[in-house]
Amino acid sequence: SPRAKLPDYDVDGGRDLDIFDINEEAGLNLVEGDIVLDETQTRNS
Amino acid sequence: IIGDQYRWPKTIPYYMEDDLEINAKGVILKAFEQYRLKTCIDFKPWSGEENYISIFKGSGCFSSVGNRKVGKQRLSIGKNCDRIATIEHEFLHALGFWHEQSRADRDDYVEIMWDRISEGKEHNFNTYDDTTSSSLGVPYDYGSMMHYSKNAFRNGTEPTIVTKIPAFSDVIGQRMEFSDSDLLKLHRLYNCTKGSTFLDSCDFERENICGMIQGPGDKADWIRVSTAAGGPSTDYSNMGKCTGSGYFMHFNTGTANTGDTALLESRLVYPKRGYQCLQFFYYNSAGPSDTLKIYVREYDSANLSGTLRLIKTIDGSPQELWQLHHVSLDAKKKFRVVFQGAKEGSGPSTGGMSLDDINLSETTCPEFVWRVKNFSDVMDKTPADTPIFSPPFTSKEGYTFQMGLYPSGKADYPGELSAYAHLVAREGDTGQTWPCPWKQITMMLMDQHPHIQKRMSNQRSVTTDPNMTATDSNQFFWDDPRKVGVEVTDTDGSKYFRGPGAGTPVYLTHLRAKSRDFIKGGDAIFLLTMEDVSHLTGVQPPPSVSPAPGTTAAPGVCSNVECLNNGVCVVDGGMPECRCDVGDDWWYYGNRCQNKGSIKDKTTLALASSLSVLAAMLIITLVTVICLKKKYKKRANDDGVIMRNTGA
Repeated sequence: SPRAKLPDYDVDGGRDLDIFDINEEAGLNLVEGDIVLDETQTRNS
Repeated sequence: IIGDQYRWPKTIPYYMEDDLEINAKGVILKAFEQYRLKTCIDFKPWSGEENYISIFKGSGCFSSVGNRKVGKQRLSIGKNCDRIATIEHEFLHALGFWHEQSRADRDDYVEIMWDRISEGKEHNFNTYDDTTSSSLGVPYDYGSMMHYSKNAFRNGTEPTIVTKIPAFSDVIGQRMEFSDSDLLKLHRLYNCTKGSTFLDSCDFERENICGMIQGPGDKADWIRVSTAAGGPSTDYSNMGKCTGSGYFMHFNTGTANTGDTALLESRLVYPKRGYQCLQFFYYNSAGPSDTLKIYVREYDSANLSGTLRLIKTIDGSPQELWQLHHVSLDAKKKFRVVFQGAKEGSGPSTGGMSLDDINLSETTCPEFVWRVKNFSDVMDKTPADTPIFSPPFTSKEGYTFQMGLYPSGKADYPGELSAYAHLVAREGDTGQTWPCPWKQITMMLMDQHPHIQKRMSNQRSVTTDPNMTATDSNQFFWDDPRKVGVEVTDTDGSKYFRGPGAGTPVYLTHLRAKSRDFIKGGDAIFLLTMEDVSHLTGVQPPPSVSPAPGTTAAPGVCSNVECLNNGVCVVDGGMPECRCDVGDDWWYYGNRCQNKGSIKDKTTLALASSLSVLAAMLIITLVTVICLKKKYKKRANDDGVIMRNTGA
């Protein structure tokens, strides 16, 4: 198998990141990992 | 989420912010197409509606749950969120869905291992009781795309979610496509009756053959059978796995006379978009000169019995397999699809043409099909870090590309399929612009379920950014493969250059690839496309300069109308009308947008009105008090006189 002159590019940075991993790495602390609550909901919580 | 106030209209206005990545914009449009195909939910560019979804590149992938009625509701598709399932997942939140494992009854189906959850993340495993959240009468769905994976928020190496039925342990957390239950819930929540762009599907398992009919004026018939002399021996839907089922339609050319034709016509369908994709599996065991022709029979008031129009002739030598075919149609009025089998010459005394798993939808067809035979063997026997390549395919814009697949994963990724897209060029190629500008290559492993709406295919897209440079190099990544690639020799001995690949080492796990109908009859089918997405590099026109649907700018009608202050003239009901520019806290109004309003003016007006009312009330009160005072004073005086008179 021929090797490419330039290396391949991994669009995921070589990792299998689910939505929640992406958000955690970004430092987001959202409800259930990816849910944004509005002000009314936050007060209820 | 319970509450009608959280529902969106069935057509949701969206605005793609400028900061979105181009690949993400393209994948968002693909996600919308899946919603249109499988549900009654549609999306339209925002044209001034009060509430709309603003899609932007935030620092992750997130959304609110339901329509919050806040005007501009934000939904983030950040870095690494540009996968179709991720986008569909976030939009399911926006449509009103929580995660599957937050259902009130989830403890009946999964066990949450609280001691394995990272500290401070326990709140992510809350449930919502059945006054807040409804499961809409749908059983718990381990296969939902809204379910966490088994390792979500773990603090070590052990899973945080253990399924009560162990077989579902690796099923949870799928990010391929909507599950059947995801769709059922969406249909129930939004009262859907059909997919917006879906037209027809048939696997011929029922005797009514989905309302298809034998066409008029032919000499022979298509027959519903479960096996045919000369092949195939089984249908494609079930591959003969289920006793008493497994039917397909067959035109026996062995017994037909030369010149005979057989017409099989679909039921009537009513197009909305004006373009369709017909997909079907075809087994050709007929003579080499026999042909299958695809027509549309179109109806209008002038042609009540319909007019036949030839779309495509499918020829080629017979092959002992069910082949996947795509035919692009362009019907704009009521029509049927017509399959015409024709026995053109003498051929074998057995065999014929067979059709199965027909799907008709108002979508674009995939451009290229790469079939990998004996795929299970290929996965099991290909050494790690070893690619196989699709044939080179040339797009309509003249760029050639191919898919590189690592059946046993790239190095360090055992148990995975890894997939990469490469540009290709041959010596002497001309006419292309390098680096290749804004072409989105999509690699889809097709779930070969007979019904297009129930497929959970796996796809990833990459986009050629002409400005992207290779890692540790100043060379453009998507430059001419003759410059940045390597020369390879094709199976036929011809030579070409293959550029570097862009893709993912974690395209799909072997476990998932062996599930559903990704492998059927031993074979896997990859559907490949290369689409131009350069139009997505521009800004989505905001409503102030974008005429609403159904209204078009007509220079003739609008030529005498001048809209001031960046207003735009549109034709509404045949009359010219100015649509005025609007900002966050200001707006123009008037029949020529000549007046400016702002929140400040509004506040001043409100204050002035309030003060005026207050002053008026004060005056009225004062007058009333003075009048009453005078009246009582007078009465007191009169009373004194009477008293005096009485006393006298």
